[in-house]
Amino acid sequence: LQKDVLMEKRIGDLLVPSERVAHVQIGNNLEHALLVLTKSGYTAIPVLDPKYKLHGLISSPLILDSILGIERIEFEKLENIPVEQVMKKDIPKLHVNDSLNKGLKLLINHPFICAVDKDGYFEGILTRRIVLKQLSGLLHR
Amino acid sequence: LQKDVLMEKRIGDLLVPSERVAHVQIGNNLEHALLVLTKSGYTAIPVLDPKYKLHGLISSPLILDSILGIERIEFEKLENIPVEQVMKKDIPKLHVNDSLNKGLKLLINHPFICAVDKDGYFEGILTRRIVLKQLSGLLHR
Ligand SMILES: Nc1ncnc2c1ncn2[C@@H]1O[C@@H]2COP(=O)(O)O[C@H]3[C@@H](O)[C@H](n4cnc5c(N)ncnc54)O[C@@H]3COP(=O)(O)O[C@H]2[C@H]1O
Ligand SMILES: Nc1ncnc2c1ncn2[C@@H]1O[C@@H]2COP(=O)(O)O[C@H]3[C@@H](O)[C@H](n4cnc5c(N)ncnc54)O[C@@H]3COP(=O)(O)O[C@H]2[C@H]1O
Repeated sequence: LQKDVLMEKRIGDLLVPSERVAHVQIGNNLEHALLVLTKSGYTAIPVLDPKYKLHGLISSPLILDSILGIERIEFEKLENIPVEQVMKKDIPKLHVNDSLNKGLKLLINHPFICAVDKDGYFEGILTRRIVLKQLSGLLHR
Repeated sequence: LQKDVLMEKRIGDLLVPSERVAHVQIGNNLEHALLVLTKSGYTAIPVLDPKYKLHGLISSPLILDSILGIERIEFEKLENIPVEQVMKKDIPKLHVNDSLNKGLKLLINHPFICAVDKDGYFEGILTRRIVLKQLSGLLHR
């Protein structure tokens, strides 16, 4: 019974809200994106436009891989590559009224999932940490 | 009942085995470590010595933060800094006979946990992905 209550919880109640999520603007270059990732300490963050629409994700592996040369990492290329060219566009999304059940399935292969409203505006992220904490609480009772 | 069977499973049965885990040697420099991270696609990997003893973890946020200057990321410093100086030494560890119950609690705050034998030799890693997959299977039955 407790299991069913948890699995039907709305993900909207478990999100890291958009104002607390580090992100980059779609118009930025990779040098700026790597600085934001480094300063925030996160390995992947959302890419938004000025109206807060979600366009994709950018991560340190994606950035570093895009400047990997034959012998060395070509850091000088960073300022000339736009985030839009390297970001991952094909990403799973959730709606705030989706169930935890649906979120859990997506988190198996993704460290976090972005939540959007019906017009595609960014609402926050559901993370593996939050869901593992909920599940651990359920299983240890 | 099914819950109890799963939670008492030995983590040894769920590990990514050591031979399939990307790692760096403790004697390497940060430039080499960043190349291994970039080529493997992972954001954090174990640091081992030639005898396969575990010494810590190295990650792209730790490397980038260590060369973050006032105005830019000082990439030229990478080849002169040893991994040992920047790696995270204080990390949780599991024994192969520990239960999934114990592993789940540690995975709340860590994307993966290293497993070692009684002498500290590296056996593999327990990842959030593997545990989320097990839990999802349990909860969807
Ligand atoms: N400043 C911090 N304080 C405490 N713990 C920290 C932390 N930074 C990282 N961690 C821990 O490390 C995990 C992996 O972080 P990572 O940056 O690779 O991967 C993160 C990051 O890519 C993204 N993320 C989480 N919170 C974020 C935020 N506020 N803004 C932007 N992205 C975020 O979601 C992924 C999964 O997050 P999750 O919390 O499940 O898992 C986090 C969390 O358990
Ligand atoms: N080549 C690939 N193929 C398929 N999926 C991939 C992948 N690379 C990354 N992922 C997905 O992204 C998640 C986060 O990867 P990350 O490298 O930040 O964080 C990883 C990485 O730091 C480490 N890790 C996992 N497998 C590893 C391996 N074979 N060698 C070294 N480190 C590994 O454990 C963390 C958590 O791994 P987890 O599997 O739970 O979660 C992985 C997995 O769901």
